Amino acid sequence: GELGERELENILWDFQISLMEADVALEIAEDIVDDLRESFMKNKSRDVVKERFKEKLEEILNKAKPERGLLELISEGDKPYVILFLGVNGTGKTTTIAKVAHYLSREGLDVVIAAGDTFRAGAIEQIEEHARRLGVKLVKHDVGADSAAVAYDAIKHAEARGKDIVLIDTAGRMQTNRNLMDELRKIARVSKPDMKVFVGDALSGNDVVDQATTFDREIGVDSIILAKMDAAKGGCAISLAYVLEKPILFLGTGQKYEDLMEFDPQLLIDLIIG
Amino acid sequence: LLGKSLSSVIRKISSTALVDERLVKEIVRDIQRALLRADVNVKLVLDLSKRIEERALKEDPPRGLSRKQHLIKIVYEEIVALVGEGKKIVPRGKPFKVLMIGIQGSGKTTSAIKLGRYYQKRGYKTGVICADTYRPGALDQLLQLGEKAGIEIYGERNESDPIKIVSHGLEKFRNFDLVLIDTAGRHKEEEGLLREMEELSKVVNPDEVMLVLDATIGQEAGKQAKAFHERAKVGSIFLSKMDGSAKGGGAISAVAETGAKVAFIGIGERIDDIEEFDPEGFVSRLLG
Ligand SMILES: Nc1nc2c(ncn2[C@@H]2O[C@H](COP(=O)(O)OP(=O)(O)OP(=O)(O)O)[C@@H](O)[C@H]2O)c(=O)[nH]1
Ligand SMILES: Nc1nc2c(ncn2[C@@H]2O[C@H](COP(=O)(O)OP(=O)(O)OP(=O)(O)O)[C@@H](O)[C@H]2O)c(=O)[nH]1
Ligand SMILES: [Mg+2]
Ligand SMILES: [Mg+2]
Repeated sequence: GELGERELENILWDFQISLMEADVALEIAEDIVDDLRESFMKNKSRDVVKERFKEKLEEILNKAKPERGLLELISEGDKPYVILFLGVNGTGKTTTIAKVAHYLSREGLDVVIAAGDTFRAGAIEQIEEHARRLGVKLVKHDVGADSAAVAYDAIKHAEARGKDIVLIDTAGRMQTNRNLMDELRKIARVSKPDMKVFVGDALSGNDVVDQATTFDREIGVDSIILAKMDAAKGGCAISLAYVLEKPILFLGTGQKYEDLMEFDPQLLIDLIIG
Repeated sequence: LLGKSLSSVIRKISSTALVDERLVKEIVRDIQRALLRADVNVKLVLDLSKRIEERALKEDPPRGLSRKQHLIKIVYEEIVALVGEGKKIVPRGKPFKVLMIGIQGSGKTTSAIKLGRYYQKRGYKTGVICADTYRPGALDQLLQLGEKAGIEIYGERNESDPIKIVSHGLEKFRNFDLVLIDTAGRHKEEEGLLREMEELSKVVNPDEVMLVLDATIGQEAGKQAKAFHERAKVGSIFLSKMDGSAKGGGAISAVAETGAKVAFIGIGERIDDIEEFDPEGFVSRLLG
């Protein structure tokens, strides 16, 4: 039969709540429900409600599905292929770089890591230990050195030795911190990366949208990796896909090097609707 | 009786001619959206909205208060009740032991040093034990921060059992006033790590268990806090990264699920970027 207007509103409200409880940002959840309301106005059939919700989420998440995988992009790009990792404090950038280095090494590629966090206590030691465990070359300077200089050094090393990839780690920073965003802009200007990857924390709520849009506006974001998905519902992927429409390359699903999986929209939809 | 916290809500109420059902619904909707945007738990926000609306429409203003003033008072009371009051932690007994726990990357290590310096400046001799045996560079991070802060650090580079490290550390710091124990990050799906935390808490027998919570955390805050609380009785919360744009609404869920109070907030990466929790300031920021 057909949905009455009051019943439709209740269904849409319940759906908005389930989206928000899965960490879809408030305004995005509202926009999604507004879009759905419009489509329901055109076709009020009762028996495809759950299908329509699924289709809507698929439509949104498919905008974040990478058209080409990382390996493909690398093979089409310059050598060395330079990837700059950025994001706010504690989201999982350094650990994600280690995972990506592991993944690429296993594909037979020669990786160089630039210890670009020259600020935080223990940052260089942290990535140095990962590089040692992975058998990957690390380029580092002293604590307090210019981060752009480390990146530049790593790229020069890779060029000289015919290495395939340079992964640049950077210090976490609040997107609202003017000076730190200027510093990041300088690192990007000097290193001219082939890809700028925003690493987000899948546990974060509404702020992840402000983080990603600010980093994109100020520095530029080419793709996204969401870490700590093993702890989260993943609604942030929907928010980011809706707002940025940039590819989500990987999801981080734990603290081991293997805990990196390619972004699969279906998995996320099952988490939220299933 | 009110800070600038509810100024925009107050302004709306004050500038309207009549406190009628329409105004109340509008105010409640504004507050609802602000709290949801601030990452307060959805169910808590909906319950709060119902309570405010009911009280505003059914309660008679107490003697001396206009209907407008009464509405403002209700909104303020209900939100502050959710947030709870701060908590003053006074180290007593030798040593006063604080166990720092929380999700990966929430700010435990940085906050442990901030707390150490906060108390050491107030005359408490402080030591920090590195009980994180997983994260590469964890001990180096503490050693470097400890040197900057003038705080002694105890750690064992090649020991993989945090219980051994903590026992040795507590022995070394037995005459200190305050000992903070930094632990590895963990979340509620990691059963092995939760069990380790439980064992650690039994061995340490802490005077205070402090949950370090990232201000950017979303709707999972309550569930995560509850899981930690079931294994180690959380007594206080350190709300980190409040210097960004996140409002820290997850702290409200953590308070609701654990009965703990927010004691401190982190407002930056430097050692002095720590403040005692101020409920009014928090509410003001929550409502944007
Ligand atoms: N459970 C889980 N933990 C993760 C994941 N990714 C990273 N972590 C953990 O999160 C914590 C922070 O990771 P880091 O790699 O240091 O994060 P970061 O973004 O480099 O941090 P800063 O450089 O300080 O901004 C560490 O304890 C990691 O092991 C993940 O996918 N799942
Ligand atoms: N801006 C800002 N950054 C903070 C704050 N507290 C911690 N950080 C940063 O957040 C990141 C993570 O902090 P850590 O102290 O390493 O977090 P942790 O909980 O010990 O991480 P794990 O041990 O991996 O679980 C670092 O980059 C810190 O400098 C804060 O209040 N404000
Ligand atoms: Mg890092
Ligand atoms: Mg730590």
